[in-house]
Amino acid sequence: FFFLRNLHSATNQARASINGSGSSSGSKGNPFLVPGATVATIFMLGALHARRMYSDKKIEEARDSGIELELQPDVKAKFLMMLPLRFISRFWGFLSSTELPVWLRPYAHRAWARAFHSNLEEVALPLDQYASVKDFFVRSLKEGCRPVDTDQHSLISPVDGTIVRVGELKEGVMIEQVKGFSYSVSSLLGAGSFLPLMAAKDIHQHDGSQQENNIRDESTKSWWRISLASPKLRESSSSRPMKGLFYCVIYLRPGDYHRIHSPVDWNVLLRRHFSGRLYPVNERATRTIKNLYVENERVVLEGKWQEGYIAMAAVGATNIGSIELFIEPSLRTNQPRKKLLQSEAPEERLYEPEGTGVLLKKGDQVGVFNMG
Amino acid sequence: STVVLVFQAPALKKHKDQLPSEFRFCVEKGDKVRMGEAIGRWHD
Repeated sequence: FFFLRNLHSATNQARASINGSGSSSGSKGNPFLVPGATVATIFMLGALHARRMYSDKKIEEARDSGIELELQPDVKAKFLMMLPLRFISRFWGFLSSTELPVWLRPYAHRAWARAFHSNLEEVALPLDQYASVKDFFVRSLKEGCRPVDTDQHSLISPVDGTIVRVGELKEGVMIEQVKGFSYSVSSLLGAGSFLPLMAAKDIHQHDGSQQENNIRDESTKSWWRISLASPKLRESSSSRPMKGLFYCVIYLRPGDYHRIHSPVDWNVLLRRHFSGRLYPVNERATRTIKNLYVENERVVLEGKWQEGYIAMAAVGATNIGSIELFIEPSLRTNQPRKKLLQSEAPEERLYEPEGTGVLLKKGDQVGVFNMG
Repeated sequence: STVVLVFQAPALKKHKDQLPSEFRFCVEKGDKVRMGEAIGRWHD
């Protein structure tokens, strides 16, 4: 306010002096306006950045002292909900797919790598072979950069990233998003999911009224609902090894390698695509937006492996709105919204042949996240 | 972006004379992982 008042008085003096001389400057613009606005903007951006750094530092200190932050919806999260995130995401995709002149490509990709800590030594092709930032983003890696763990009793990470949550799903089939808030796995994977815990419960707890319309649903998919129902819930006296349901949530930063691989040898039987929203999924968003992974656009692959049921959900974000499947190249995500308000039902596809689906070996490429 | 895995795996064996086959994660929250690294193991 002090700054603006001075600026105002300065402009008045300047105007008075110009009017006083009369002849010389005539209609020349106000000499203070542009530099004043520029200084004010830089000052404001600096203040916002300092505030952001301060709050990030507080969070870091809290985490280091072992304090788990709780869900705190804030004004920014509410503001995000009003933004046309899908339009922003698609526009970002349009910008990042702009073809760069060959001479500029190495500089652009190096700048991206520096900003987001990407490892350029692992990139498969010379940098000038990536025509746009988007091409560089979905880069593959040099042969041998990611050796796959060959232990037949191991499950591998399907992506590069940071472990957000791991654990076993007990009775409640809920995954904690952040301390004080959990989301349900069946919401994440879809109501029609073959999640074994639900399947077993479904069979025992169905009331009569739902029975008929579920029989049709059951008949089309029961052949492997029942086969996947967890023995823990099906036969308590089973001498077979008990089965538990486990989960692992992995966050990929913008600079990470973004191709998705197969965590084990498995048969992918079904794909379910939720159009959803495109909130950011960074650490701050998980602390401020409820049901983030259940709201966002995502592609769920369900199938079976040697130990029973397995599902993999690839969840998009504002800057990375597209999920492409190598096993189903025709799938398109991050499409313009048909219906503005209500959320569309998920779109499903059973992979042929029924009951076998698509066979994937551990480490096979399954899909890729992309910008836009 | 985020990837969520949900899967069945061996939990505790019923009989005491057998080795525990329980699936165990070999990573924890905050760990950085690379594609291809084991995040969990179990014994047959």
